[in-house]
Amino acid sequence: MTEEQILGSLLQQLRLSEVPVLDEGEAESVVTPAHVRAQYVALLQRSHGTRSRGK
Amino acid sequence: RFSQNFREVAGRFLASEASTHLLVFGMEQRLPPNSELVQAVLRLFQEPVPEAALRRHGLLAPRSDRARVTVRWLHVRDDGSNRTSLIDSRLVSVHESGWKAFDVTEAVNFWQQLRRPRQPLLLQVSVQREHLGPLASSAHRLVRFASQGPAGAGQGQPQLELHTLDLRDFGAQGNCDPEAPVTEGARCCRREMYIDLQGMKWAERWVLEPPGFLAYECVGTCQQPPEPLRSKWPFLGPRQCVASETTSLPMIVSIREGGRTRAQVVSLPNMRVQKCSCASDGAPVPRKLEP
Repeated sequence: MTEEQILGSLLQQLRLSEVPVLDEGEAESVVTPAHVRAQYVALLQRSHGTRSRGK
Repeated sequence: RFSQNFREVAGRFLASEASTHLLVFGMEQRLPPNSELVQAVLRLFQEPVPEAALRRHGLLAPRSDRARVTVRWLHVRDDGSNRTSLIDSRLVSVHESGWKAFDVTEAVNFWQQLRRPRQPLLLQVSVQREHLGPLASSAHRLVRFASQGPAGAGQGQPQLELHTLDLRDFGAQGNCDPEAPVTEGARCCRREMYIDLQGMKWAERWVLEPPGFLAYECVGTCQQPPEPLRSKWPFLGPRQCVASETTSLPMIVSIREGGRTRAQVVSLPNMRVQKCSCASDGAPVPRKLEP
């Protein structure tokens, strides 16, 4: 898994042609709302889930 | 016909008269546990056509002496309905006789995906005209395969050959031992590989979660089948240690939309190795059984 592959996959999923340029103020102002975090955790558990079945 | 509502449409009936055999193979205990099916071959014994019948056919329909034999996998669903999947098809000549081989690997792959308790492997063999149309010959009527005779008849019964590889010898070994370095010739295994996203410049200010993740990688080598098997399966390339199962990686990134910047979840497919296996180029990728 190379850095280019990860970046390529992320741009493809977001349908972007290049990395967005965010200034420091923008980046720091972003707060992750609870529902977004919950969605992230659910996806994370699901992608790990198959593994646990393997134990 | 005679309806006031519909205009009569007459058609010509083009029959392809197929004779169909249903072969049933009990499969339980046939495939050794922890083994990989490399190939499944159905062998049918085509019986010689009596000379007189051949002569009569030659006079009546000299155009073609071939018939199309098609093998389908028959799946009887829980609700009793049937469905078939085309597995193999080939032409046979009425002038030939003897064992005919059909590759039914995909049928056995489908059977392996059935829920237990599994029904036997059902193979539908149909013999049809080589092609449809007014000029098509009826050579297919002369093609006969020996079916299962009385017990002990032995000669010419349909046979199913299952060629497997023992994964204890030719498979991967799961996760690598984190304590032991992977040496030259070590068996294929899955090794931990951590990707530090925080160390990637482009990810700064853009990727909020995760800071990094375990991607894993497949390392090591696979044992190759010994020579007689390799020449038996010329279509198989060398066995390689590959990622046979992967899983996605969810992320939280910053998205600028309408002058505002907000957090959004995105999922990157095939980012983490779930399982490493020894696989050959050229091996058919089993089709998934649709529900």
